[in-house]
Amino acid sequence: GTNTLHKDEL
Amino acid sequence: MNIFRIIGDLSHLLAIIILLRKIWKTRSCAGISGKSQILFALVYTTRYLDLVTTYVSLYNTVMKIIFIAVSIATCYLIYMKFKATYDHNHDTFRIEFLLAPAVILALLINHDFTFLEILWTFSIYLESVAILPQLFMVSKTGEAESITSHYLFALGSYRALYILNWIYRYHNEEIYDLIAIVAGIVQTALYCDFFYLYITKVLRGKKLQLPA
Repeated sequence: GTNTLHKDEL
Repeated sequence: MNIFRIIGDLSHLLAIIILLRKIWKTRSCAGISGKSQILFALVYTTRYLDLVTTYVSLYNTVMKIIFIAVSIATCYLIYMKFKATYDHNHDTFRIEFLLAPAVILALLINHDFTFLEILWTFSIYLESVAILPQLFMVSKTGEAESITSHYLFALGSYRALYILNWIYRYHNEEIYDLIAIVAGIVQTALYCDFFYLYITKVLRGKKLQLPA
């Protein structure tokens, strides 16, 4: 999956 | 979490603390682009609205609050407290030429057409170009104080380290986000000539002089 990344990044 | 992202976040935190401290200690925002600081405040307030909807970790929440608070405090110092020292004549980049494309692009290219996701995407696109008014101002004045160049180096390093973080996460966790990656590469690329000048000049004790 691609867009789960930024939910835990600043 | 990985070492690249930790160092990246700390580099980011260092950058905004360096800037706030410089303005506060010297009681002057000479050489600082207020327009870039407005853009950064906009970047953090639009990106971190999820503070109220999702809890990721204490670290994540604390850092988001700090970034929002420090960026707004910096704008306050520039445009209110020390506005007499604000250099209008050299801070002339037309930020509407950055805001409009970021809005349009966020509406066209995003992962999900929802309010928070569009705001996040806008914030990612805007952050990639938010430093342009500052770099433009440095090129117009032809030089930057060494503290300002340390600020720029720390700020530029943060997203460069995030690129390493994204490579690490793609390799180890099989996840990636093309919007963040492409914008992050653009953002880092904008610092390249500054990085070159910083390493060849500032680190040798010379002043950062840009070819006017």
